[in-house]
Amino acid sequence: MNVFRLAGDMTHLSSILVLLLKIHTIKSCAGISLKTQELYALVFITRYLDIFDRFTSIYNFLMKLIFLGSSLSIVWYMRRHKAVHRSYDKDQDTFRYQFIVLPCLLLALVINHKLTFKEVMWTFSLYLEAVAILPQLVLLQRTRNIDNLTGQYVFLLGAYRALYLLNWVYRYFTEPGFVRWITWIAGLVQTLLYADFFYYYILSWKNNVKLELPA
Amino acid sequence: DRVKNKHDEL
Repeated sequence: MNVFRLAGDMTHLSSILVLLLKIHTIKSCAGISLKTQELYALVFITRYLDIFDRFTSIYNFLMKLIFLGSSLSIVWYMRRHKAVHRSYDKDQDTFRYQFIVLPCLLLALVINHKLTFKEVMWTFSLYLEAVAILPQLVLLQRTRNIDNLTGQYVFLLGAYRALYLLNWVYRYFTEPGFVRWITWIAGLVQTLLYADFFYYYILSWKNNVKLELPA
Repeated sequence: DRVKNKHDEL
């Protein structure tokens, strides 16, 4: 565990806490894509199928539980909690799951380390995580009034990805034989998807104006 | 083994 990886995980955790804060305290999920949240829940479920039979560390085990629990509770809130559900921009959140899920599944079946169920699911979760933010980015672009918590949520998610890239660079130079092409390429694609958002986020922060993405 | 080591990140 290096400082980039830890900072990345903590940023990831913070992004989820920011989102839960918004949902739990303000009872609003305005501007948040349920599709992206459901895709993240699917990412964690398919990635952590090994949670009980492959033990790496207490830290990993607890973080897996937290990610699974929080992502499922966010989906539950957005679907089942009356007040929260009412604030959901359903008509704007129109991205189709199948455009994301099917290509990722096919790719995982073709490009993987080992053709077993768990391994294909793990690879699928990497590909899916890379593009799961797309419905959220589309929704942001359609939202005229992006509130601070939503902006921070997406910013933290992007920062988490950038820190993971640094973690891999660090590990490449410090751990002999550390090469993970599938993880790296999926992670790089994922980080690049945030580039445009980052540009406007930093611009709005610098000029001290409300965040708005050009259509 | 290779597959086992791959899973040490979140």
